[in-house]
Amino acid sequence: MNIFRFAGDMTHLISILVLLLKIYATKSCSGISLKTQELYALVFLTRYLDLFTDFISVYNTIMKLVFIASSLAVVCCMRMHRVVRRSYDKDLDTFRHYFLILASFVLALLVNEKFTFQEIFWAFSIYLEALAILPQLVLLQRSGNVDNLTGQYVFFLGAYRAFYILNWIYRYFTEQHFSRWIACVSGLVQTVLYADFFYYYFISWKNNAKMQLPA
Amino acid sequence: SPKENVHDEL
Repeated sequence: MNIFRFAGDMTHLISILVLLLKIYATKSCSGISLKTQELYALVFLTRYLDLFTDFISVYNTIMKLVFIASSLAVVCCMRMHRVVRRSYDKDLDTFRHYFLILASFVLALLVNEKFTFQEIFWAFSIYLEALAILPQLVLLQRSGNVDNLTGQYVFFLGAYRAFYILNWIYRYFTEQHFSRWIACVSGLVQTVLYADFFYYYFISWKNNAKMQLPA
Repeated sequence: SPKENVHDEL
């Protein structure tokens, strides 16, 4: 494992911790898209079907379990917790995420590394992850204001993608048989989706002001 | 022979 991949995993982990902190400390999930969170839970559940069939490392196994558990915890909290649920911006979170699931599944049936149950769901999870941030970005766009923790959550999530791209570049040059264009192209698409958000994040950071998105 | 690509990333 190289430093970029590790930095990517860590920023991914930090993003989830920031999200849990926000929900736990403020007892509020305003600004957070339940649809994006449900998509992430689906992403991890379908990608880590290999949890019991392929062992990579203790690190991988623990991280997979953490990602599955934390994504389910966020969804459960937003749906079931009496106080948290009340702060959910339901009227702003209207992105039709079922289309993203359908599109990703069709693409996974057509473009995969092998036409097997596990490989199709692996490809599905990669495509869905690339698109899963869309309901979240649309919600932020609609509400205009972005509170600090929500902004940091999305920032770390974007940093994770950026580090993974550096990781693939590094692996491309250092490993003999590194070719995983499905993950690379999807990862690139996902990072491009963040570009707009990053722009406004850095502007607010530079001006030391609360982050605001244009209407 | 080229090693098969396993999904070793998260």
